[in-house]
Amino acid sequence: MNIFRLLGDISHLLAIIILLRKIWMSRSCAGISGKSQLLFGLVYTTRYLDLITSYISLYNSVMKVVFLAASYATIYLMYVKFKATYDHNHDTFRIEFLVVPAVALALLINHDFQVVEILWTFSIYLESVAILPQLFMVSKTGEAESITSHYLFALGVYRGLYLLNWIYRFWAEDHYDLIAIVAGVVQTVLYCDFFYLYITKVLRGKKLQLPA
Amino acid sequence: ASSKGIHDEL
Repeated sequence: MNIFRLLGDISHLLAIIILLRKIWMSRSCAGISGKSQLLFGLVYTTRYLDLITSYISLYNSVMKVVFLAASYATIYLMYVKFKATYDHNHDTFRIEFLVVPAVALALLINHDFQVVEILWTFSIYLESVAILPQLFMVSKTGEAESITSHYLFALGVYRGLYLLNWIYRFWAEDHYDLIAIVAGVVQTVLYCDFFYLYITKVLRGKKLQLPA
Repeated sequence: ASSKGIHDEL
């Protein structure tokens, strides 16, 4: 465990908590893409199946359980409890365009052709693009609430920190995983445009609003 | 070396 990874995990956790808290306190999931949340649920489920098969550390297991529970709780709040506030008219991204290629790529490019390994690979590929329905929703409505922006920012920071973690691990531990690195770079790049808007607008107290 | 198959991250 190095500082980049720890801060990355904290940022990831913070993002999930910000989102859950926002939905719970406002009793509304307006502006949030349920499709992105479903994809993240699928990402955590397929990746953390190894909770049963391999033990890494208490930290690792606890975090996995927390991510799974928080993800399912978010989906429950969006699709059951506060379903009436879900803005599905603006959440129109076709997720099969992400899921099908992620499955195909996981079958083609993986470390080992075994069920758990392919599910892990699928989760890595899918995570890299899972935020697209949310970014699409923001671009469609042309704006995002500040709290939604904070959520997206924390999620982007998490991936950025993981990149630093991989650079560190490459020279300090001689450890690298090309699948995770390439997918992680793609994922971080997807947030770049948003980072720019976040820094130039949200941090200056303005609402994130795209030019018409 | 590439540490493929070792998934110790979240």
